[in-house]
Amino acid sequence: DISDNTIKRICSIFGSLSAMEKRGVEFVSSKELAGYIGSTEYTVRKDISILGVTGYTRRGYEVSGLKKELECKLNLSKKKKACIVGLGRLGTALLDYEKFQEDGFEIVAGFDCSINRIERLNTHIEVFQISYLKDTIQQRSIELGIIAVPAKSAQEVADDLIEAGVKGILNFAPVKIGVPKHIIYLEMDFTNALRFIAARSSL
Amino acid sequence: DISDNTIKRICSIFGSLSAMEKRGVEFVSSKELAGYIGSTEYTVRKDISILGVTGYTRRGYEVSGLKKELECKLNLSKKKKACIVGLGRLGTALLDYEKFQEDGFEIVAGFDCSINRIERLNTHIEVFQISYLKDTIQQRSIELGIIAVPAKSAQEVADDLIEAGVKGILNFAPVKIGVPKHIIYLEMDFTNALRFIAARSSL
Ligand SMILES: NC(=O)c1ccc[n+]([C@@H]2O[C@H](COP(=O)([O-])OP(=O)(O)OC[C@H]3O[C@@H](n4cnc5c(N)ncnc54)[C@H](O)[C@@H]3O)[C@@H](O)[C@H]2O)c1
Ligand SMILES: NC(=O)c1ccc[n+]([C@@H]2O[C@H](COP(=O)([O-])OP(=O)(O)OC[C@H]3O[C@@H](n4cnc5c(N)ncnc54)[C@H](O)[C@@H]3O)[C@@H](O)[C@H]2O)c1
Repeated sequence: DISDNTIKRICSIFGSLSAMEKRGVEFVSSKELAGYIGSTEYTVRKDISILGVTGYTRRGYEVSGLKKELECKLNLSKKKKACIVGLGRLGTALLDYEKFQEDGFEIVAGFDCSINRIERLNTHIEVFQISYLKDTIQQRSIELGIIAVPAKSAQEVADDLIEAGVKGILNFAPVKIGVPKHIIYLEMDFTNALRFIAARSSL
Repeated sequence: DISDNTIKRICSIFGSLSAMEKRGVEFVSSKELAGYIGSTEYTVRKDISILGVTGYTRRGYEVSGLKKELECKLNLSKKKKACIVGLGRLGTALLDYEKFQEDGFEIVAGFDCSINRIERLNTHIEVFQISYLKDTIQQRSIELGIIAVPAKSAQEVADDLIEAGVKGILNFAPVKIGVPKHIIYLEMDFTNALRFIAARSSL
C-alpha cells in the first residue's frame, strides 16, 4: 500500500514535470526534481520506482515520457465528476473556476438549501435543492463532493455526501469534520500559505 | 540563509504542534512529527535545530514549549496587515473569512475597479476604488496583497501592489505572474488537492 505522503510527493513531481514540459525542457535529473518539490534525490528515485516506472538515463529522466507514465499510473487523465454544495459567494466562484476542467475534474451539479438562491443563479451548470443530493450523485456517478457551506453545516453536509456515495471530499469550510477511513478527505485552507509568508518575511 | 522548503516544513511542524496542543498532547517524538508532516526523523531534528531550538528529552519534544518557541522564531504571533484586490464573489467571500484573523493576518482594506461594486458592498472592512491602492497600502503599512481579480488583470494588479510596497502576494487567479526576487509569492490553487484525490482513489 502506498502512503498519502508518497502520493502527495508524486503529484508534486507530476506538477513540476507539466510545468517543465510547457517550458520545453527535455530532461531533468532527480536532484533538480528534488529541489523543485522540496524532497531529496534518494526519495524522488524511490517514489518514482514505487510506481514501477523506470527509464533513468545518463541525461536524467525524459520529461514528457515520465509525465505521461505518471499520468497513467495516477489515473489523472480520466475526467472525474464533482459537485459543489453551498452556492454562496465561494460556491458560485468555484462553479465558474475554469481550472477545474484542466485538472481532471468536471463540475456536473451544484446544491443549495435556499430556493431563493437557486432561482437567482445564472450558471451553465445545473443547480438543485439540497433534497435532491443523493439521487443526483447516484444518477450522475459523482465521485467528489466540494463543501462551501458555513462551518456549522459542514459536518451534516459531509455525512449526506458520504451516504450518497462520493469517494472524496474537499472541504472549504473552516472546521474539522469527521469522515470514515475509506473516504479521501482534504481541507482547503490557506493557513499554511499565510504562515509561510509571515515566516519568510521575518527570517 | 534558510531555504523556502525548510520554512514550509517548519510551518507544517508548527501546524501539527498547534493541533496536538488543542488535543492535550504533552510530548511528541521526532519520528511521530515526521509522520504527520511527511518528512523524515533526521530532517525534522535538523529543521528544528536550524532555528536554534533545543530541548529534546527522553520523552521527545515538549509540545507547548516547542510550539511557543517556533511561534516566536517564525514571528507568527505578530499580526500582519493584508488587503484584497478584486471584490467579486471570491474576494467578498475572503473579506468575511474569519480564519484570517486566527492565522496572524488582519484584512484592513479591499479594492475594486468597479464603483458600482464598491457602493453595493455591505462589509465591516473599508473598501476603496483601485486608484487609492498605493496611498492606502502606504498609510496603513499593509504587508500582504491578495489577488482575486480575473486572470487577465492579475499581472497588472501584482505590479501595482509591488510598487505600493507590499512584502508578499497570495494569488488566487489561475495564471502565473512574474515578481521580483525580494517579493514572497504564493499561488493559491487547489490543483494539487484535486490531483491527490484523483490519484488516491485509483491507487
Ligand atoms: N478556504 C477558503 O479559501 C475559504 C475562503 C472563503 C470562505 N470560506 C468558507 O466557505 C464557506 C462559504 O463561504 P461564503 O462566503 O460563500 O458563504 P455564503 O454565506 O455566501 O454562502 C453559503 C451558502 O451555503 C448555503 N447553505 C447553508 N447551509 C447549507 C446546507 N446545509 N446545505 C446546502 N447549502 C447550504 C447557503 O444557502 C449559502 O448560499 C464558509 O464556511 C467560509 O468560511 C473558505
Ligand atoms: N484559487 C481558487 O481557489 C479560486 C476559486 C475560484 C475563483 N478563483 C479565481 O479568482 C478570481 C476571481 O473570481 P470571482 O469568481 O470572484 O470573479 P468575479 O468576476 O466575481 O470578481 C472579479 C472582481 O475583480 C474586479 N476587477 C477586475 N479587474 C480588476 C482590476 N484591474 N483591479 C481591481 N479590481 C478588478 C471586478 O470588478 C470584480 O468585482 C478569478 O481569477 C478566478 O479564476 C480562484
